[in-house]
Amino acid sequence: LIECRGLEKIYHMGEQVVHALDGVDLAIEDGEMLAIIGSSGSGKSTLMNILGCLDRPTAGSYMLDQHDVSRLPDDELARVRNRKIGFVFQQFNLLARSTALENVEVPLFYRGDAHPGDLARRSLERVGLANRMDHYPNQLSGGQRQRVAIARALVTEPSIILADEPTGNLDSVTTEEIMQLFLELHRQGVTLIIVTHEPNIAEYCERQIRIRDGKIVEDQRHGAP
Amino acid sequence: LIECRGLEKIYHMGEQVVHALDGVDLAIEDGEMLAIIGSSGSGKSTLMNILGCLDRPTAGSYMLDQHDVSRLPDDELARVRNRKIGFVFQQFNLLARSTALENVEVPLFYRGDAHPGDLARRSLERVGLANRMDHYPNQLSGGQRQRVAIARALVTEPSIILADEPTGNLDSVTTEEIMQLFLELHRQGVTLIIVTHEPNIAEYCERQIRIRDGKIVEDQRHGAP
Ligand SMILES: Nc1ncnc2c1ncn2[C@@H]1O[C@H](COP(=O)(O)OP(=O)(O)OP(=O)(O)O)[C@@H](O)[C@H]1O
Ligand SMILES: Nc1ncnc2c1ncn2[C@@H]1O[C@H](COP(=O)(O)OP(=O)(O)OP(=O)(O)O)[C@@H](O)[C@H]1O
Ligand SMILES: [Mg+2]
Ligand SMILES: [Mg+2]
Repeated sequence: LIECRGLEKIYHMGEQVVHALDGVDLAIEDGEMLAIIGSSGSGKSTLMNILGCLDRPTAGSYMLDQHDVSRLPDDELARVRNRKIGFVFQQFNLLARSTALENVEVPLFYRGDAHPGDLARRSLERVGLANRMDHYPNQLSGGQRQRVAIARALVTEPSIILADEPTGNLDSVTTEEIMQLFLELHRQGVTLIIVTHEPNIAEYCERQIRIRDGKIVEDQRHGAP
Repeated sequence: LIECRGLEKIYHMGEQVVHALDGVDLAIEDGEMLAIIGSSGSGKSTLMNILGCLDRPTAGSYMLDQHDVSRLPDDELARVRNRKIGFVFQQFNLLARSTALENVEVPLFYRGDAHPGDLARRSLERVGLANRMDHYPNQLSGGQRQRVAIARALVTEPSIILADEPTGNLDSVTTEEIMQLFLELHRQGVTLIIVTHEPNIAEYCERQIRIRDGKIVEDQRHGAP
């Protein structure tokens, strides 16, 4: 499904050069559930943004469903992204002037749905926010905002979900509920890529990849049944 | 040092009433290190904002260092806050158009320091960001932004530190470094109040308070040496 070769992301800061990604090769099968772990600043979000078609690498290739993503013009890239990928951002990226419900409707509007309200409402119910739909982001707790971001990523039922630290602001009970939701999607055939700092979240995933200084240093599969 | 009686925070959303805090009594001694735990939406950040003089309760009283904080006008409140309290926000609240270094200098400017650069630089070094001082927030990883927020909270050497989920975006090694930093401050007599979802972070604290639906439901001290 996903094939990356030699991915690099380089930033130039005056004299300084930052190698956020420094040669990443990665192949991901349809329907895999994989965890990406690594220390702060190691390159996880940078990799996720490229996988999610939100950013382009400085070098290297990215094949998604046999399309060379790097060849696509911006509007084409946006269409692939909206159709196939749901993205949970590390810092949520909600629209401040839209309610929780309106935020979750956005991806449905993009794909042309006439009546996004029902699907959006159900998505918010599944993350436990039935009674917060009309709240604006600044009227929500940190963990509630995180759950709105999750609901938004799931509402179009994408075949690939990229979740960048999706439970960082959640207590253990709510975290468990979200992981059960992800496992359910996995059982339905969705491909899940989860960045996490928490070993017990990584445990849920059949495969774990460790990133250090922009490179993959470990790639392990569990003895999954 | 801190004495809260009957704190309430009520929001009116059309017909709906949200009791973010629903009668909180809390006494905190000088030099205590305490953890606040509780599920998403239970009222932790609301309580922290009141303790940090960033918000006023709807009802109840808050005595800080024997001053009735609720009696103070806004500018007086701001002065108390800037002199005594360092606050690490759950979502960092960095200035987007200032570098990491400039962000950390802000509290020093407020107190009238002529040469904030040195103290700010040292504070960033202590959180491992010596080589990221000239980066803007959008050029930093999530965990790096969190550490800038921590460095900013510590730079004026406040006597009270309020940290709202300070390690949510950090890997275990970096988390350990930050907790060692907090323990060091604790040994120097600083009062620390840490909101956390992680039981192992709560373990570092000699006292743990659990909040549910805007009320304190547990208040335990460890057998601390
Ligand atoms: N401005 C507001 N208007 C209405 N409701 C609000 C407002 N701010 C917060 N709330 C509600 O108050 C409750 C407590 O919020 P708070 O941010 O204190 O939770 P929290 O314990 O910090 O949660 P988390 O662990 O998710 O950060 C939440 O249910 C939230 O929806
Ligand atoms: N626009 C940019 N300009 C310069 N450097 C950048 C930029 N964006 C990211 N970086 C740097 O690239 C490195 C990787 O960043 P990235 O956000 O991928 O880390 P991460 O693994 O997600 O970290 P965290 O766990 O803290 O979220 C970091 O050291 C960061 O400072
Ligand atoms: Mg990141
Ligand atoms: Mg909170």
